[in-house]
Amino acid sequence: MAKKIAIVNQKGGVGKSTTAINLGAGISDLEKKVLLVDVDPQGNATSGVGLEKSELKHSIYDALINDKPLIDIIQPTGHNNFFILPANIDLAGAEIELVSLMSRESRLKNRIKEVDSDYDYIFFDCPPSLGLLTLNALTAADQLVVPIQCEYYALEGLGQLMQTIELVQSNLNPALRLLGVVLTMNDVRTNLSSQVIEEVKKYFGKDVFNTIIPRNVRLSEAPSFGEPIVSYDPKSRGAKAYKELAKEVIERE
Amino acid sequence: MAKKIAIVNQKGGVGKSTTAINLGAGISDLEKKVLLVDVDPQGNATSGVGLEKSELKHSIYDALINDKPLIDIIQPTGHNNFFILPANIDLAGAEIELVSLMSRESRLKNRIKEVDSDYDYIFFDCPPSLGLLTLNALTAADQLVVPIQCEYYALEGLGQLMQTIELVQSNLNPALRLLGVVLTMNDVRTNLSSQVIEEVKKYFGKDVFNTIIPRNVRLSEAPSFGEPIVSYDPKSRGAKAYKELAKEVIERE
Ligand SMILES: Nc1ncnc2c1ncn2[C@@H]1O[C@H](COP(=O)(O)OP(=O)(O)OP(=O)(O)O)[C@@H](O)[C@H]1O
Ligand SMILES: Nc1ncnc2c1ncn2[C@@H]1O[C@H](COP(=O)(O)OP(=O)(O)OP(=O)(O)O)[C@@H](O)[C@H]1O
Ligand SMILES: [Mg+2]
Ligand SMILES: [Mg+2]
Repeated sequence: MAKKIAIVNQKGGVGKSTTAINLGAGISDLEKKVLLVDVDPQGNATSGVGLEKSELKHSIYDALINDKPLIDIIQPTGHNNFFILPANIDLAGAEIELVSLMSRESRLKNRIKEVDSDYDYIFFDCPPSLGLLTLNALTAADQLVVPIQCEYYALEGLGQLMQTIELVQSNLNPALRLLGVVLTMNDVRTNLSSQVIEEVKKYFGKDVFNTIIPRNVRLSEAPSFGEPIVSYDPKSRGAKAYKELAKEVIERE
Repeated sequence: MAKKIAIVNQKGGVGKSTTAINLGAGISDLEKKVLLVDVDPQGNATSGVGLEKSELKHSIYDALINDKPLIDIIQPTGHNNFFILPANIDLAGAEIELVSLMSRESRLKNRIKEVDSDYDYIFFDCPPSLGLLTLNALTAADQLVVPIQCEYYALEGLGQLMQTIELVQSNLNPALRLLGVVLTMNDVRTNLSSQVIEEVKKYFGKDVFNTIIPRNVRLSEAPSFGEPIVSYDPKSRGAKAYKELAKEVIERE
């Protein structure tokens, strides 16, 4: 049975896709078989691991709406032990089509069962909203990781996120629990970053991962080569941080 | 009749709220009366101009769902000539409640008519999605400004955004036109930024504003003081860039 982890925060641009790809690849380097599920119509996780979205024959849309078997959609990434259930723009239509379907929040959960025993870890990269796609990921997952940018606005949406998680726990998925909060894009040169870090640690206490991801341009270059940071630039500060985070996630299990 | 400009991009964290606040304040400094409409349930524009969201008696939710007069909701910001129609978490409910209402995409457009003649410019800060709230802003506006971050993923969603704009133009708002694309968070030290700028100029040609907003930590500090950059740190590179952009927007009219 795979450990299923949703990467979620409705605030935009906080490092969800970057964390899903690089934490996923970091864990696959520790002899674990990992599936990355792209639940965002933007498909950044899909292109970030090197797939060409316009050439996809099938995508997660076909799993959610057309009942296509997952094994016909899942593809290998270029990284060992690391696979992806890709997304493209079709998924934007699914959010509307799901509204009228039976058990609309549980469609992803029911489909993931087909491959649950094939993987050690399954990660879900969520879009920047708390709509039906994110709810599907929160229902399919048993744990969640929340990336929080070291920026002032990052603190604003946390209450809303926690409220939504509690609603999911009481209505859709009682087993869901917070695995941890990861601070991202830390710029050690600014006071703002250290102030935000202090606030987040006050709010979340021991739920904050010890590993803090630094702002590192190599992390934003890697997706243009379609590679996780651990293969694009293994000696970079970004790669070291995500390797540390991968170890910490496995230890927290 | 006010010029109505939506700030839109479904990619998260690209600088929509930062542009809405600082372009708005920059234009209000040029003897124009400006209203900022916060259409994002996260309410970053609302807190970014210094309002306390938990203390709001009324918000844009009451205008969209409860037909409350706008003049009872709009508040002054601390900045001269600059007003806000604030948002709070209630707005997250509106996205669901709007689905079943008559002319659900035009509710904001119909309400804005009440104050159209009171302002020279009305800006709409959109959430990072292309759902009903963003559609309301695109239907109420007559022009749009698209912030694009100087990052690889920034190029990915542009096709989807242009597709949505065309759908809005043919079904909801034929007058809607692109005022311009503004490049944000430009880090002059990295090759990545200059590559993205080159790509965006190739794709959008003369629709790209000459003013490029640099990455500047003062811009991310300003919201924690509830002030636009032009009053928080008028000599900063961020303030100079948004003053330039304000002049360019007025000239392009
Ligand atoms: N630690 C980092 N250092 C530098 N750049 C980063 C870092 N993490 C992410 N980025 C860059 O910042 C941008 C936002 O990150 P990313 O796209 O992963 O966020 P997201 O939360 O998935 O965004 P969205 O809300 O649109 O899904 C991207 O261009 C990414 O390459
Ligand atoms: N030019 C800049 N330089 C440095 N930081 C910036 C700049 N522009 C915006 N920021 C910061 O980057 C983060 C993202 O910007 P902002 O919140 O304005 O983006 P957004 O597109 O409105 O995000 P969302 O998609 O969540 O609505 C914020 O913390 C903001 O303070
Ligand atoms: Mg993402
Ligand atoms: Mg915003």
